[in-house]
Amino acid sequence: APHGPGLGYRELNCDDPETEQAALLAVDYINSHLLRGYKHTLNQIDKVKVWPRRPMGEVFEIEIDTLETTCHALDPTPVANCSVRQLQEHAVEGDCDFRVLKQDGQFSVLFAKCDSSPDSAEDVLKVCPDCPLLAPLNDTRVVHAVEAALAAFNARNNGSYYQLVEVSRAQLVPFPVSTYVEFVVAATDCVSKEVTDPAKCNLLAEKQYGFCKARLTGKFGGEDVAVTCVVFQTQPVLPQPQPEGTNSPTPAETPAKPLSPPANLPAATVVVGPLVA
Amino acid sequence: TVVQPGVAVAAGPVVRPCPGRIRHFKI
Repeated sequence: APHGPGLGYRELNCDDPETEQAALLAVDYINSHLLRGYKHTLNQIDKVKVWPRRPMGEVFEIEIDTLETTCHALDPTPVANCSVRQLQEHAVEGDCDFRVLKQDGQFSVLFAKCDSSPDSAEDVLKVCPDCPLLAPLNDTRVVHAVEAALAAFNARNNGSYYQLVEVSRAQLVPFPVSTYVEFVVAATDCVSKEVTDPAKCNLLAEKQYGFCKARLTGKFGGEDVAVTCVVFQTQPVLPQPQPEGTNSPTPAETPAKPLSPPANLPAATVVVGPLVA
Repeated sequence: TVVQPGVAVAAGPVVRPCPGRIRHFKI
């Protein structure tokens, strides 16, 4: 399109209600498209430009900062009721560029790009010198803590056998020396008390996810593991696009991802959390 | 030569439309 009068953008205040409306839609978009990790909440609107759009409507080019909450992406809790992850817990921020179309008074997302990054170690330690920092999710101590916690949860659980879906965050705590982990599990078609080979268990078609928090503390001669899991409402089976030529839809099945419990599970102090359906 | 005196403009607070307010804390 040729440049000319009338094709420039209009400036809008970042705290203008119209800008906020576009930004809140953008945050909803982020949270409804998250596949893993935690829901985010709006922290600050950085920039906004409003461009005319042909043949009608306007496009909001908007930059926003978000902060991670403590609600997992699969948690049905509305983000408005979720706490923001505090600096002491090693906060994570999101930096997002959006293009949001406003047409006939309705907003819709045209483009989204977000990067998230944890606060710097220096900044966390400035606020709280003894606070544990985020640990790599593939750290052997983290992996061990998750395996021990899940085995302990399944050992005390009379219902389905739960498989690991995702390790969401982890911290190596200096005092007392322990590993704190948060992870997601999902129910399988196996009964936890009867599982002999976890590799043969399959996730249920109607997914039932759980979110667990656990702490593994080393002690003389063994380890203590405390784990609490909250199981969310079942997720309805979504119709999957079928290749041409197939008539009968079949529910998508996630291949089982075996998680073998540690061979010699230490004596565990287990807090099995409420199975909230 | 007639010179118009300059009109003094009162210095008010500069309005910065962006970035907007911080809702929680800045990292």
